Amino acid sequence: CLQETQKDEL
Amino acid sequence: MNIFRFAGDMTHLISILVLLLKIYATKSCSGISLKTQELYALVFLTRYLDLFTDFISVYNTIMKLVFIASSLAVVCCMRMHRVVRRSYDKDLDTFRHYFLILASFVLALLVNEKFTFQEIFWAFSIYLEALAILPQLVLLQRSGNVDNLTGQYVFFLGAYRAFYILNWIYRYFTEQHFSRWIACVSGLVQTVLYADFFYYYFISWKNNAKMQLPA
Repeated sequence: CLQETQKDEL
Repeated sequence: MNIFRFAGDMTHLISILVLLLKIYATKSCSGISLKTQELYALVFLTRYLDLFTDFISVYNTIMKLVFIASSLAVVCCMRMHRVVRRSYDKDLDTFRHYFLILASFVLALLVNEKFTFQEIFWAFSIYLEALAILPQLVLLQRSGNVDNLTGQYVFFLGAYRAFYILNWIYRYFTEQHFSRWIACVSGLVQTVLYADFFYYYFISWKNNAKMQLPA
C-alpha cells in the first residue's frame, strides 16, 4: 500500500 | 506552494476562463466535447470531497470552489442554454466516456494510498483526469479544424499538468519523504496524451496558420 500523502494540491 | 504549482494553477484557471469566454462570447460550444466537461466536473467533485473537512488555505479553498462551480456551469450551459446547446456537435462527440469512468474506478480500487472512501475517490479523480481529455481530442480530430479559442483552451489545459510535473520534481528534491506516485504517474500519462495536440498546435503557431489536425 502506498504512503498516504496530505492533499495540499489542487 | 512553489512557482511551478502556482503557474500550473493559474494556467488551469486561464484554460477555464478561455472556455467560458468562448462559450459566452460566441454563444457557441462547437468543437467543445460535453463528455470531457462532464468528466471534469466529476473529477473536481470526487477530488474535493475534503473541501469542508480539511482546511489547507484560503487560496486552496477558493480555487476548489472555482473549479467545481465553473465545470458545473459549463456542463449546465451546454445542456440547458437554448442557444448554446444547438451548437453542440452531438454526432461527433460520441466517445464512450463511461468506460473511462469505469476503468478509473476499478484502478482506484486496486491502486490507492489507503482503502478509504475519500482516498479511493481521490485516486479515482486523479486517474479520470488523465483520461478526461480523450473525448475532446477525438472530437477535435473528427471536426478537423480547431478554432482559436478551443485550441487555446486545450493548450492551457494540457500545459497546467506539465507545470505540475515540474512542481513534483521540485518538491521531490526540496522535501523529505515526498512521494506522490499516483499523481506523478497519472500526471505524466495525462501530459503525454496531449503530445500530438501540442505538436500540431506548435506547427500551426509557427506557420501562423489555422490549426489543422490530420483526420
